[in-house]
Amino acid sequence: KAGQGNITSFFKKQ
Amino acid sequence: MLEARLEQAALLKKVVDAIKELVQECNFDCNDSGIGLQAMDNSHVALVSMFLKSESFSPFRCDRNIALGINLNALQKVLRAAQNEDILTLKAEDAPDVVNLVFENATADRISEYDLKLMDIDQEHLGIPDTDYAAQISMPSSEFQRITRDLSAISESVTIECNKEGVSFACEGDIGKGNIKLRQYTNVDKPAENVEVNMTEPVALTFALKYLGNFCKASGLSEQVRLCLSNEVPLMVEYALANNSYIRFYLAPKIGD
Repeated sequence: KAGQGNITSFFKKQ
Repeated sequence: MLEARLEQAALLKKVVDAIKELVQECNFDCNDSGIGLQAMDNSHVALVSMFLKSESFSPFRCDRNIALGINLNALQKVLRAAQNEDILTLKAEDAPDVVNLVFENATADRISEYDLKLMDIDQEHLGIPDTDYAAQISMPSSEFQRITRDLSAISESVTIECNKEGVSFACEGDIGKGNIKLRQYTNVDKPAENVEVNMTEPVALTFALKYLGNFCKASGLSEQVRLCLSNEVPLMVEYALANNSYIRFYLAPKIGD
């Protein structure tokens, strides 16, 4: 079953 | 100090309505180019990025960078006291404890003034990379809202696929499945009804409908919405506002099978 991605794994903390 | 006057309180009321389901507390970052906001939802699946350019206000003055830490539920309570057509002025000192909101009706015979307490919010700021999206879809925001609502009744997630045929929104749930296809459409007399699909390579991504439904709360801000997709990156849903101001939502795709 598909899992939900996390936005912080695409956009890095500044 | 900050002083920012909006011709219509409706804009700020709608912005708060659009984001308060996703985000409860956030900083309004004020500088000389305008008022911005970036915040993730609690589960870190979605991100909202809003910017109201200084040109959206008249006048606009902000001498120093000021972060207004605001509880959106509290702000909404104060904004309920403003009529949509009221002129709204935001004021704050350089290191403020409160933000001052003034609502004036068009005939200037009623002036309401509120102070909203601010809070210290330690917020992470994410770098959003410039992306050349593989597919960009512009469509009526009401149409996107309807698709999202209709498919939410069937499934928790939707697969948005863009190819030479156009764009499709497909879902599958316990009761069955649904699929909505959109093709390019141009109405010269009513450009708000246009559907425009620009694609450089085919894309198919799956997203949680719950978040898309939240984004659609911004539909009243703009007649058109733009969806930008590339494989394996977050979806961007943009509602463009006057004066190059915008509200953008990013949603991480569902991953794996």
